[in-house]
Amino acid sequence: AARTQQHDEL
Amino acid sequence: MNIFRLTGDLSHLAAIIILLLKIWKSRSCAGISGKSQILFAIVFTARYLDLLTSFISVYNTSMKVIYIGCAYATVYLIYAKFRATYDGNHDSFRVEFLVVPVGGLAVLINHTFSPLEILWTFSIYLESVAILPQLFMISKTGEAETITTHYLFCLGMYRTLYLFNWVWRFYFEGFFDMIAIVAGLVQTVLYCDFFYLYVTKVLKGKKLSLPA
Repeated sequence: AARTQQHDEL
Repeated sequence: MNIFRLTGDLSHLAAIIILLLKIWKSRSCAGISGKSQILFAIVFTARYLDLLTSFISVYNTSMKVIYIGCAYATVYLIYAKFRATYDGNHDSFRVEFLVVPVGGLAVLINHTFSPLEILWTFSIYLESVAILPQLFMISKTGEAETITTHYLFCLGMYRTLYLFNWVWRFYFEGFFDMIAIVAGLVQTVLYCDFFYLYVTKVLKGKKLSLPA
């Protein structure tokens, strides 16, 4: 699954 | 950032502020589940520990700080300042039935087996069900003040708008986070019954009351 290294959503 | 995410965040912020103002102005937390509010405080605390480890944007950091601050302020108003008005007898949902399974699930199903990541996952799972004590309380008393229903509507809309945000991000950024999406779907489904009552009753000027 594509996901960023950090959680950028609230 | 897209329009769905921004309006979702603002809807979430509106919900939090509506609740704080309702309690503050009426000097009462009648009809509000303190347990749900404690769960939301736990959710924000577990999720926003990354305030200490990573910086995303001024917007991101400010919103996190506001959400956490408001969550604890709400818990303080319910359990300390206006404790006398807290309807503990009707707030009888057993939260351990949520926290324990959700904690177990976060340990089993996560993106990375690390403390911060497990806490983030725990917060996502817990948020999806954290409103249940509040909905349980309303089903028990059979009614809700109109301002409380506005709070619930904004809170429900927030995750619903995030679902559109995730569709957007999948198409335009190729980004998706399965944990957030599945939990967000569960969270939104839990509000469906309430959304129906809100549209058919509250928006037509009637008080939300359930048949006995």
